Amino acid sequence: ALPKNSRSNDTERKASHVAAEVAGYT
Amino acid sequence: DVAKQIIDLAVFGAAQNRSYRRLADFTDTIGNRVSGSHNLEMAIKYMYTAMTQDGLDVHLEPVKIPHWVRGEESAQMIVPRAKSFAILGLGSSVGTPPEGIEAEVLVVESFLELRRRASEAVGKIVVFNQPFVSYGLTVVYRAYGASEAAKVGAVASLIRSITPFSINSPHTGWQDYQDGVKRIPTACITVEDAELMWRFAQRGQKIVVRLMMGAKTLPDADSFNTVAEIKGWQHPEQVVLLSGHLDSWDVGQGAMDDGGGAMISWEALSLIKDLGLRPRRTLRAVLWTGEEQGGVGAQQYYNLHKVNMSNFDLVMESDLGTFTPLGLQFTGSDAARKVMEEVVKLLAPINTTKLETHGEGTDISPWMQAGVPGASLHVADSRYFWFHHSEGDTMTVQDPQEMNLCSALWAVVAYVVADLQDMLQR
Repeated sequence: ALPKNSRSNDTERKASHVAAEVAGYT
Repeated sequence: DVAKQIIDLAVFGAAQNRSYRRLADFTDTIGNRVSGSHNLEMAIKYMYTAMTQDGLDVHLEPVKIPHWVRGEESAQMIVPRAKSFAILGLGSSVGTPPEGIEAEVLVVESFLELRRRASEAVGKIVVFNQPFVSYGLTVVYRAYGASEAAKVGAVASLIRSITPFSINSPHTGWQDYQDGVKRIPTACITVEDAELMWRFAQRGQKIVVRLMMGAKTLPDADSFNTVAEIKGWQHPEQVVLLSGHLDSWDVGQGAMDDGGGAMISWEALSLIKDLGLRPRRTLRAVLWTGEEQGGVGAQQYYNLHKVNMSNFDLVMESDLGTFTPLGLQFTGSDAARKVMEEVVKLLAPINTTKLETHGEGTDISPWMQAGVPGASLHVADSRYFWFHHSEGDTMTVQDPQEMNLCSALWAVVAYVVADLQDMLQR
């Protein structure tokens, strides 16, 4: 299991990746 | 620029007004489509053929649905003066004896008042003149009025129509008898007639009404959920489901409830197909049957497909009109909401970037309760219940440009979610 803060960083990274991905459909 | 392409095609391009035209062709040809009726069978065949001709991958999934028929019905006030009432029997109601029921009336404004005056209700027709607060709060009188009246010895119940506005229009709908309680005939009356009887009662005047209803319940009928798909290229087993219901009440044309929702779900697939797009996951439009009786077709669909629940990415339903869209209502995890907030930004060209809370819909609720993200269309619905379940639900309340906008929103959201690398997080 990842330490809590690593998971949080991972989630944030993923969220920003998805935002960039969705923006590709603009 | 996929989102822009979809919006341009739906709102300004060759597909503009197509969902409206399809809805007009459909409702003008078939008419209304109550559960168990021949019209509903015809409607399903019509849509199966039309969507197949449109180049979609279409199939039917059999289900059993209730078959209630209205029969002849009438109501007249005899005392204190003669007046005919416009009525609509409520779905699942029993009929009256052939000679009808003639009885004195007790008018109440709430269940509480009925319980307080229980001794006065014996042998009478109970009239509920409950004020309209909101659909959700007021509809309990339609749903349970008959059983509550029967518990205190009434012989029939007449329910003020569930609407904030009336031009002497009765509004029907489903009602539920409670187990172990005598089943008495029940119908809705107009706001005007409910208030008229209330005023007579306030003056202490005796009211007598004769009610005749030929309603009966037949054995459950065979029907189908109609399913059209664009198969996903990468994860065909994973699904974004978008939906509306094909059945309606047996009055009006069922154009608003829910012909519009069914048509924009079809239109979303047409737009994506016309642009030559194919998302990673399968886009599936499901046109439900038996919604008005409590999401009967949708419940059977859920029972059959819940084994694949982990493959359902997003379930979408439009059943509150296809007027000017205001935003998307969404229920899902915080992580999924973050993604959906990005998705609705793509709708800036049609000014519908608002992501609201509480996705809703009778037909998608089993999925949402099980944790699947759900979305519904929020439209400018202030007039929706004026027409709901009444003769007024016709093409005349629909607008082609408003339907273009709904179709664009529906198609962009469905396509983009179906094409993202990852499914929405539960």
